[in-house]
Amino acid sequence: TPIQNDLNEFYNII
Amino acid sequence: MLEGKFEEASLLKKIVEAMKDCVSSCNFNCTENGISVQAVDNSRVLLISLLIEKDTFEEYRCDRNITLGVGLGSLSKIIGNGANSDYLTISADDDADKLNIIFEDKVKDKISEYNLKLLDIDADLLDVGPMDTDATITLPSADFAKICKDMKVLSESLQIIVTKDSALFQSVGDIGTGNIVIRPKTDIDHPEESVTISLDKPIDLSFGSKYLSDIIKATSLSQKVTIKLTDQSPGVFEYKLPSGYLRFYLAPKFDE
Repeated sequence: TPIQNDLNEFYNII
Repeated sequence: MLEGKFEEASLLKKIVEAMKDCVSSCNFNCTENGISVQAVDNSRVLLISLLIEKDTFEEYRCDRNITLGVGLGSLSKIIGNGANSDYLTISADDDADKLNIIFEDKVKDKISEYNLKLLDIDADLLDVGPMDTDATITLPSADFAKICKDMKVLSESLQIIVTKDSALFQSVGDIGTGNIVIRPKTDIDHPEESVTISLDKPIDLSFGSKYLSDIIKATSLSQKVTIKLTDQSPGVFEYKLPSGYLRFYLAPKFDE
């Protein structure tokens, strides 16, 4: 089953 | 002082309906150019980016930048009280703790006024910035909604595979599998029915069906949806407003 990523892995918190 | 008058209450109703199930509250950032929102769902998988440009409004003024923390469930209840065709004016003072919402019936001599208590919301902002896109698909938003609904009966994941001349939507589940292929099509008589696919690099990405179900709640906002996909990156699903947009950034699923 593919694992769900979260957005923190792609974007920096400003 | 902020004051924005919508020609029809239905536009704000549709925007709030499209957002409220994934984000319970968010900051409305108001500037002289319009109103913008960035909010992330609780699981931090889906991000909403809304821009309502000032040209969207019949009348608009914002003397000083203000941030309005809004509970979307509460806002939805109040704006549900107005008729779709009413004028809808939202206004707030610079240091307001409430948002004024006024409906004006265009036929009857009737004005309804509500106040929504504002919230103090301390939310992270993510730097989504501009990004390169490997593949862009534009298709009728109703068709995309049906694809997502149909595929969801099979699996928690929807795989999107884009090649030069087609986009394949695929679900593989315990009860069976499903494939839907769409190809570019130009419909001169009904341009809203056209499908375009532009591709720099083939794409194979999987997304959670449950999040796609939230995204397609924006279907009534626009006849078309544009899907921007980049290898190993969140997908962007954009519904255009008359002047502005509602975008969803959805983190993909990866195989272990």
